Order: sequence, then C-alpha cells, then structure tokens
Amino acid sequence: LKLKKIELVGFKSFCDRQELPFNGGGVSAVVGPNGCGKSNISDSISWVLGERSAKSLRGSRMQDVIFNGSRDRKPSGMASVSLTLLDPDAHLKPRTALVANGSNGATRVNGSPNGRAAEFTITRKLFRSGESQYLINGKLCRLRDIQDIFLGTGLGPEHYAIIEQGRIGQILSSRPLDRRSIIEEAA
Amino acid sequence: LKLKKIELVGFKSFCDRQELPFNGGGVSAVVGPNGCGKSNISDSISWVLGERSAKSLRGSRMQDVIFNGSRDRKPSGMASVSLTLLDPDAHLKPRTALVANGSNGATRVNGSPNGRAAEFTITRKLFRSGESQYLINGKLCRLRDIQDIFLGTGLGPEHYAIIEQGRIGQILSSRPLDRRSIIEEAA
Amino acid sequence: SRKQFNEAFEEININFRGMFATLFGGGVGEMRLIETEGTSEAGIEIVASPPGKRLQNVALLSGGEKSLAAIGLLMAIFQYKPSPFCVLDEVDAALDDSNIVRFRRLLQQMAGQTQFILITHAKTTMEVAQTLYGVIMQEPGVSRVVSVKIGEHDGDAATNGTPYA
Amino acid sequence: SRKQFNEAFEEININFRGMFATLFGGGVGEMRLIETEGTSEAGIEIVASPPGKRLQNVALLSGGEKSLAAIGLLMAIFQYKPSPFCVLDEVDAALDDSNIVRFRRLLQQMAGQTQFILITHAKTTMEVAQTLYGVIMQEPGVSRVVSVKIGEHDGDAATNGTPYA
Ligand SMILES: Nc1ncnc2c1ncn2[C@@H]1O[C@H](COP(=O)(O)OP(=O)(O)OP(=O)(O)O)[C@@H](O)[C@H]1O
Ligand SMILES: Nc1ncnc2c1ncn2[C@@H]1O[C@H](COP(=O)(O)OP(=O)(O)OP(=O)(O)O)[C@@H](O)[C@H]1O
Ligand SMILES: [Mg+2]
Ligand SMILES: [Mg+2]
Repeated sequence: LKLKKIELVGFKSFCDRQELPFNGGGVSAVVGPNGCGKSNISDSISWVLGERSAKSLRGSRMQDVIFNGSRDRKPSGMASVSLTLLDPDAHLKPRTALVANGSNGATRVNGSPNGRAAEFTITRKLFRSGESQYLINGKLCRLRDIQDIFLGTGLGPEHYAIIEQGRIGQILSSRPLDRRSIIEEAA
Repeated sequence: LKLKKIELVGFKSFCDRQELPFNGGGVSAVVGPNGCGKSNISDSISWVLGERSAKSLRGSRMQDVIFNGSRDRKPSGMASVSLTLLDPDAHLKPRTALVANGSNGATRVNGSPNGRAAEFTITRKLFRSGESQYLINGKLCRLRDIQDIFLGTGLGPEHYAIIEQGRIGQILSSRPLDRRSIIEEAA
Repeated sequence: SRKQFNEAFEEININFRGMFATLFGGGVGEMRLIETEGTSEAGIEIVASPPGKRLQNVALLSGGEKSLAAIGLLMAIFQYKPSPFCVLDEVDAALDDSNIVRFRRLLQQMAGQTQFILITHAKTTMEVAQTLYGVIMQEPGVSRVVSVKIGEHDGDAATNGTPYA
Repeated sequence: SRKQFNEAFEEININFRGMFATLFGGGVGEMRLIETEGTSEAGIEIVASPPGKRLQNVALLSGGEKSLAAIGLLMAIFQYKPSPFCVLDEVDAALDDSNIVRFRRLLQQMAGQTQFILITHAKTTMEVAQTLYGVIMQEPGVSRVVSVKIGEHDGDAATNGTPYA
C-alpha cells in the first residue's frame, strides 16, 4: 500500500478543506511554528484509520475533533478526513478486494479488471450530532471494513506506526503485555 | 537563600567527586550530549532536598541512585550529595537558625554572631545497605530538618521549582487538586 | 489557611494573566477555582486560549503551547514568591525558534530574583547563560563537569573589563 | 498463533539487536520474554545498555537514550514487516545533534520500504525530506498546508535534471 493523498475539512484547526498530496516515496517532513496544526494532521490520520478514543486525540469527547470556530469563523458542523491509497497488488490480495466488494454497501476497489494497481479512498465523517459515517470510495461501510484493510500493517488498532507527540519517550516504559500486543500485531 | 555549590560523589553516573560552583546569580546552563549526566544533576538536587520516591528519580528502589559501576569501574558503596547555600539574612530568620541550632544534633549555621550572611551545607548520603544519613554542616540531623529549611520556597515537598525532563508538558494536564497544593506551598 | 491561599491565588492569577499575554502576544490565560467532588477544597482549573483561537479544553493545545503556558504559570508563581533557585530540565524541547526567544527574554527578566539552572540542547537558550556547566563522559559511564564562566558581553568576561558580577 | 508470535519475536529481536548496536555504536539492546502474573502469555521486557555502561533498569536511561532505543525498536519491527507509511511526531525532540544525524541516516536506510512522515522542528531532520509540508496559520485559528518538493540534490529538483523520483 502506498499513501497518495490526505484530505481534511472541518477537522480540528483545518476549517477549510486542505490537501497533502504524496507523489513518490521517501521521507516527507511536516513543519511550521507551534500550534499551527502539524500534530492535528497526525491526529486526522489516526482518526480516519479508526481511532475510537477521544482522549488519544487530546479531546474529552469525539466532537472535539470538529473545527470549533476561531476569531473570524463559526464552528463547523462536521469533520471529514479522507485517505487515498494505492494498492499495487490489488488483484493479488483477496482481502482488500473482498472488503471493498463485500456486503454492507462497500464498493469495488477502483482499477481495471486486468490492471494491477488500484487506488481507493477511505473517509470518516463526524457530525455535531454525534452521528458518524465511514466510507470506502464514497460508499458507506462499517468502521470494521476500514480497520480490516490495515490489519497487521502497524496502522491497525495498535497503530504502532503512528507515534504521537511525546509518546516516543514512553515506549520503553510501556507495560510488558502492551509491548506483546505490538509484536502480535506485526506477526 | 543563594545557591553556592553542588557536590556529588557516587551519585548515579557521578562516580568520582564532582563540583558545580555557583558564583554570582543569573542564569546557568547545563549542557552536553545525550546520556552524559545532565538530568542526573537535577535528580541529585531533588534527592538532597529530600525526595522520597525512587520512581521520581527514575529508579525502582532508592539504591538505584548509587553509582552502579561501568566498564572500568566497580559499583560504589555510597552516594553522597551536598548543597552549599548562603543565607544573607540568617540573623533575621529564626527558622533557619533554629533548625541549625536545634535538637537532633543539628548544628549552628556558619557565620559570625554579628555578621549578616551565613553559609551552610546540607548533605544526604545513602549506603548500599539502605542506611541513610542527613547532615547539616557535617552534623547528623533528620530529613525533616532539611525539608524545614525549604518550606514554602518551591524546593519543599512539592518542589515545583524543579521541573524534571518531560514534566513541563504535563503541568497543564495535572489534576485540579495537585495544582492547588502547588499554590498552597507558595502561599 | 484559606485566607492565605485565596490571597496567593489571586495574586498569582494576576501574574499568570500578564505572563500569558506576554508569551502568547494576546489571548486569555488564567486559573479558575472549581468545585471538586469529595472535598470541600476547590481545585484549580487552567484556562489557556492563544490569540485568535476559541476557548476550549487545554488538552487540545499543541505541545509547544502547553509548554509555554506551563512556563508562564511557573514564572507567575516566582513573581509572587521567588524561589532561591529553579531547575528547568529541557523545558524548551517543544518550543519553536520564536517561542524560545520569548522564553529567553522571560528568563532574563526573572533572573534577578531567582537563580535559574537550565538543562538544554538549544543553542539559543544556552546563549542567555552567564555560566555553562559542560557535562562529559570521556570515560564511558562516568560523568564529569567542567564549568565555564561567560562574560555578559560577547561571551568573554576578560574583554569587557567589568568584574564578573 | 503462538508459533507465529515466536517467529516474529525472534526475527524482530535480531533486527533490534542490530539497530541498537548501530544507533549506539555498541552496547546491548534486546527484548526478553518474561513470565507475567495472571496470564499464560509472556510479556516483553526491554534491555537497553549503551556501550560502556552497566546493565540496569531502562527507566534510568536518559531522555535521549530512551528515544533512540525506542526508534530502534520501531525500525526493527519495520525491517520485519514494513508499514505502508509511518508518522513520527517530534520523535527527535530529545536527541542531541549527533544522535539526530544517526536518526537521519537510519531514516534514509529505511525509506525505501516505508513512507515516513516526520513532524519536526529540527533543521537537520528536515534536510532528509524529499517533500516539505509547511503548515501555517495566517488567519488565526485556521490551518493551511503548502507542499514543496525538494530535489534530491541541493534542494532544487529543477537544477539536477533528473525527474522527481
Ligand atoms: N476542534 C478544534 N477546533 C479548532 N481548533 C482546534 C481544535 N482542536 C485543536 N485546535 C487547535 O489546534 C492547535 C494545536 O495544533 P497542533 O497540536 O497540531 O499544533 P502543532 O503544529 O503540532 O504545534 P507544536 O509544534 O507546538 O506541537 C491548538 O492551538 C488548538 O487550539
Ligand atoms: N546508578 C547509576 N550508576 C551508573 N550510571 C547510572 C546510574 N543511574 C543512571 N545512570 C546512567 O546515567 C545516564 C543518564 O544520565 P542523564 O539522564 O543525566 O542524561 P542526560 O545528560 O540528561 O541526557 P539527555 O540529554 O538524553 O536527557 C544513563 O546512561 C544511565 O545509564
Ligand atoms: Mg505538535
Ligand atoms: Mg536528560
């Protein structure tokens, strides 16, 4: 799987729709002054991958991730984050095709039947009412369907591949069984 | 109170006796590469002021503060830290004079009877056996006597004037009653 | 005593509001007393809202904003009651360049009353020190300290002629 | 399955030993399975002893040493099973200049398999990026992103003639 694009709108300090395009691999750096929104981007990735705990996103309840207004802007009614990925071996991977093809309204992963690569977009929305939506390629699905795509990749429930600010120093002091679950996810 | 000198021997990575002299006030900076011993100096100050929790000093038991050996050195049998301070108003402050004069073997604070300033040294020692010693000007005293000197200065039990590595980011997320005890100590 | 606490609280709060405004160039930062369950004592809630941003849970603030606000609160307490000395271990780790400069300026302001001992990797922070303690481990596992006095002008006490103050 | 776990554990451990030796220039770093009360599953203990220092409780390590060891463990897992991408938010905050260089070198080594997204204030770390996302808040409280592609040579994709790879 390769990351192609992140889109945020109404998520935390990202009132207006903003995009991070990823073209080519390697290393990217997110930079800027204190409080400008860098960690919010990291939070948006954890969130669209299915983070359930508001506390892990520095909030007290999940609605805290919706843009709350600023000096010149009113609060938003909804937060939406989309992740676009490329699966170079979509035709080889029954799991991804199945999730995208399967029941619950999930849709076929984009790509020609004979083509190798397939691009797909996962989206998570949250409304002020508390109502949530999860989508694959614009079609409603369950949160489980999104999480299944990333099982065993480090972007699943343990998401050890996302290290939040301040957490790197905690890894060595984590509990023995917590570390076990990380290795288990990788296994 | 003014800080004049810190002396460490056998404390954590400070196998040999080392000294930090403070001449003149203002700002001092402790610098050096990762793992060279900077935070250990901060720990030594917390410790000599009476820190009771080994965990707050990153250890699991208090003996962890005794130099534990290195490639070329054997472990030490004892840790000792001394803090030398100047009290410019010793003659005005019954408390310091009393602690230093009082029972339990504490000794008179150095300084001429008519002089204003008085220099004194507090020392804490810990032996491998677990036996502890507290001294003021080389004479045995109780830990309480040392803590009494610093009550209400931010160097007392709450020691909010000592911010350990990683703790500054935690202050804003501390519990409401913990914050209260800090203000209470300052009051 | 409760009266003593309330007086200290009020004065430190006034200091904190001022500190916050200085460090953030505006915004609202203050303490509030809140009812706490299970005890008659009021707990302290911290409100911190940088300029232009809406007031919300302080947990949502960025790492740098939390550090800066905490530094402001600490200095507000020192303004009320200076400590003999204060040890700050890498409190600038999360600060960007412009906030490190604000932190430095604040240190220079407060240094008259309290002796600050900073542990830091940031060159900008080191520059404000009058004395540097270099800690080294030439022999593996064994720490040593070398102290170096810096003049108040241009890093050289000898050249400016004034005795080390 | 337990067999699957043990195989993964062994292989990640071999990687971690290597990572640790590289990042610390020696010393001993590895994982060990330990009996845990209340469960039949073994917990994982981490042993980390920089060169020349005696083995002891990892909690006693310095902030920078803990960060570096944790980075090594993470990379050891990625060596075994690369993630599609990885987000590292200010993991270099506690590292001194020479350890930041080691971290950079490690990133360049691992970047072929995993897309790294680094959030950082450190210029040295930024230099290893092929793309920079500058986040700004021109309007207070409202974030915007500007992305800038950096060429692989001298920060300018246009001058070296090779297409952005
Ligand atoms: N729901 C929300 N609505 C509006 N603004 C929000 C919301 N949640 C968080 N913020 C704002 O986002 C800012 C924090 O952003 P973020 O943590 O991404 O900063 P950062 O760029 O990582 O900074 P640092 O370098 O200090 O870590 C805070 O000022 C906070 O007020
Ligand atoms: N009892 C002890 N005996 C010997 N060495 C010890 C003892 N306790 C701690 N150490 C060593 O001291 C080192 C940590 O020192 P310290 O935390 O002061 O580093 P630091 O200079 O603050 O580094 P950083 O910049 O990474 O924060 C560790 O390598 C640890 O092994
Ligand atoms: Mg951040
Ligand atoms: Mg340290």
